[in-house]
Amino acid sequence: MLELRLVQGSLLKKVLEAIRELVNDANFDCSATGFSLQAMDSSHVALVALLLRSEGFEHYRCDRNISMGMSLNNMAKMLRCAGNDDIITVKGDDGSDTVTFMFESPTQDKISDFEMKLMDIDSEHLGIPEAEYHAIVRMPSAEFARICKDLSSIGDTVVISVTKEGVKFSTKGDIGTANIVCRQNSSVDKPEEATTVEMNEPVSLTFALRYMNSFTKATPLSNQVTISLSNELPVVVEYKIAEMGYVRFYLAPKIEE
Amino acid sequence: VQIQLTIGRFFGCC
Repeated sequence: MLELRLVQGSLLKKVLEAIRELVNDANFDCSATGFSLQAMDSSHVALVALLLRSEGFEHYRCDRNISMGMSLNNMAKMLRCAGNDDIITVKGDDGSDTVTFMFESPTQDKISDFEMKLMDIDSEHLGIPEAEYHAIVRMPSAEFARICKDLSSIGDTVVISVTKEGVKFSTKGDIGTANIVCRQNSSVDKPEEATTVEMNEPVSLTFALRYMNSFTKATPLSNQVTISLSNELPVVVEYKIAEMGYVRFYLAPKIEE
Repeated sequence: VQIQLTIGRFFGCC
């Protein structure tokens, strides 16, 4: 038996919109820790890891670990029927091949339930090693989204370089080149507008902009994004979900050969 | 020539 009641139902709607472009079908894992997902895109270049901790739910009952395979597009279709202020409850029964989403309006005058068919999904669960990153950039998520969108009109890849000066996003294409440098500005009064750059070693890595743009669908989840880079590792683009957890996107770099 | 690496190259199956 599974019953997860999320008062801020809009969070689940935003999570789905954040990941469904990257991943079509995925197993949602439910345990005492929380509601989580790990899935790769079809070309195995990017990986998304989601965690919604059990403490973030108003009511969280998960009698035993359960994995539910869902089409994210179908789930998004159902969650789009929930109002932004609705309370969302996810219900599942052991051995059942369906999951139920219940939506309650804030005034309790409208209660809907949507039953969705589950699917069997073969997915390999990867071990993501704990890593010390060479550089960690924190910046406004909207600014990062703007940069990825702007650069993708010039080129297909972005070189992200971190130095003492700040973080530089560069691209080149048939029509020319572009460089955008963001400097640390942590003295600003509003923490959500701050850009901070922690650097242990200079880093420069190349990534496909198509994936970066897809990650920025998570922008509505958080005012800030954290970009962790190491020369030997996939970049991690993390959007924290207030009080609850995170959506992390991992993207393997491109290399010259 | 640039080649795109995959996630599997970095993260092992568990």
